[in-house]
Amino acid sequence: MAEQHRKTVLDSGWLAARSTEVQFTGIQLTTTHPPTSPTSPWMQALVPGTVLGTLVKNKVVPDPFYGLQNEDIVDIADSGRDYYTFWFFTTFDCKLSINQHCDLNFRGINYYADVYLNGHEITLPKGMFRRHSIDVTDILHPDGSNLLAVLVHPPDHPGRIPPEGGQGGDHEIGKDVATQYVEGWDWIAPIRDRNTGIWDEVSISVTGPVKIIDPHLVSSFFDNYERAYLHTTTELENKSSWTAECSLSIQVIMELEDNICLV
Amino acid sequence: EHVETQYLSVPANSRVQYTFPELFFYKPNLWWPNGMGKQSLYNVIINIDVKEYGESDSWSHLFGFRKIESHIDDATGGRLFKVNGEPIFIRGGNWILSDGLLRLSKKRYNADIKFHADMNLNMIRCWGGGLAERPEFYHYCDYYGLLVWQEFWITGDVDGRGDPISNPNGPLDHDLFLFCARDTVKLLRNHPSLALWVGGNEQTPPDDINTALKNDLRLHPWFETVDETNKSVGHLS
Repeated sequence: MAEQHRKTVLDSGWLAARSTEVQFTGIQLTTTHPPTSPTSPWMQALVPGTVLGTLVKNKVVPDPFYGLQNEDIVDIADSGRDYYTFWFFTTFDCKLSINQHCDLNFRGINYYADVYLNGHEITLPKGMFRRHSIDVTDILHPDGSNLLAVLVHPPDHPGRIPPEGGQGGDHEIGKDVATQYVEGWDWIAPIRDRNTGIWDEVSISVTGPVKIIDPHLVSSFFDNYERAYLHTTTELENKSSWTAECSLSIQVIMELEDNICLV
Repeated sequence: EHVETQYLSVPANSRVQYTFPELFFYKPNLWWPNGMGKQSLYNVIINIDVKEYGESDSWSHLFGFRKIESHIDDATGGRLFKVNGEPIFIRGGNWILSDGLLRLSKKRYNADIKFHADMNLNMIRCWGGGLAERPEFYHYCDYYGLLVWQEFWITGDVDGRGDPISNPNGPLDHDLFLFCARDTVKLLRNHPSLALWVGGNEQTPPDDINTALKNDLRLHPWFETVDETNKSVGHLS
């Protein structure tokens, strides 16, 4: 995989709670009233994962993949959206030195979210298959300890499963840019929360003033593959307020076997 | 010999695009699909140093030298594939996703994809009603040599077919669909196993989306070059 060498994945120590059972705002959760342990209404959360994944992990609902247990889990069409609109909360340490910048990255949110970090609110736009990267440099705590709360909302059109079921249920989910099997298909029963959640990796990345973004590697061939070229294009972002004089280098190492490289 | 350093200035508070001069390789070890040869991978590392600061960022990706071509065969109407100029008989498997509740893990991807390679398959088709698969999925497809046919999020049942006909014009927000498609392409485009982007399952996306996708994903004219010896036409792999 592409590796950002300054990336810290946030995949442990998360808590979750149903939005209707938490009486604090995101600003309060990330300043004066952070949850401190998995005590009701908070529970240990699966991140990356979905709301239903977290509920199954905590045995709040039966595992939908056994027998007819899926029938015992209320469908979002009957419960309403708020029932599967969940808070996810965690803390992380990040202490920056001068001229360093920090991004908070979400590789996949279904379907959109309100992010609160140390009392600051950021809205993540809709769409299951898009990454989000937020420059949080100016809102990190100087002492390095940070409070993060994410309120995740389900897809706009979760639909209703007709009594006869069918491929894609009533097809309402197709109005959103999200995975379509979640209303049920010939190979799977409906997913009750429509896979709402922080379904892919969350990370923080710390860089200097200039950041490398989405390099594109392309190879071209000539003379029956004897002659090849590697074409590399990348975006660079200078977040500082002065012109950055840079040296940009690329190195290609033959990967022999697992982690043995020929340089 | 495969190290290149360039010096440039990046203006304050700005975002620029930079292209290195191409790196030359003589007889590179090529990446081949399962059953056709080795899946040779190179580790490409990009670093950026800033004067009076030091190393500012670095990035790396495993990369495979390969050229994948495919076209619809007039005689059969089927899609024929070539890898590095060699025709390949596609033995493919359907893939929906690892887990219905999206409990995705590298360990599971490794096991599932190695299983496909052990079954002597050489392609996995990611169904449009599932996910744009994740970098961890593609990493193991790179490693075990499974070509990937990746569909975007359109299916016949939900978008314009079925009875009654549903969502004939696809999702409500076409700009959002295209934004997600472009961001997904940027996330996955460097994986050698990625063989084909497909508009949807059993259904063509709405015209505006389909046209935009075809335009965004066409071969960049810059790579349609003729070699100075006019012996061959270089192709974007």
